[in-house]
Amino acid sequence: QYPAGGSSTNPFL
Amino acid sequence: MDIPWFVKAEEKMKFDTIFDSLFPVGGYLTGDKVKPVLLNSKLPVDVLGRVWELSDIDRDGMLERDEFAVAMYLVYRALEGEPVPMSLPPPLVPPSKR
Repeated sequence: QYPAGGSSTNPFL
Repeated sequence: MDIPWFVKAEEKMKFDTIFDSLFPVGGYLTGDKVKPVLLNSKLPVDVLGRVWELSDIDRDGMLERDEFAVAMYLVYRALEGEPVPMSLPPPLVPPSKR
């Protein structure tokens, strides 16, 4: 589910 | 497939009211507007991160009205003790996104 390399669009990550 | 949306009409109205109170720009709320609202739920940040992953269906870093309703739905269910799913069940995908 998570995009590779983390999600820069997710304000909680 | 015409599955009814999990978000019922009266709940959607409540979520729409919250959505509009946050001053959406062009029909979208950015992450920095939604974040404090979700943090208000006092749910753990990792749970809220998953809520965001599931509700930002097009992954543009913003939530439009229906995506926001999904986020709020998941937060309310989590507050009632239901676990946040790892992936979005089909009946929770807004009809506009199928």
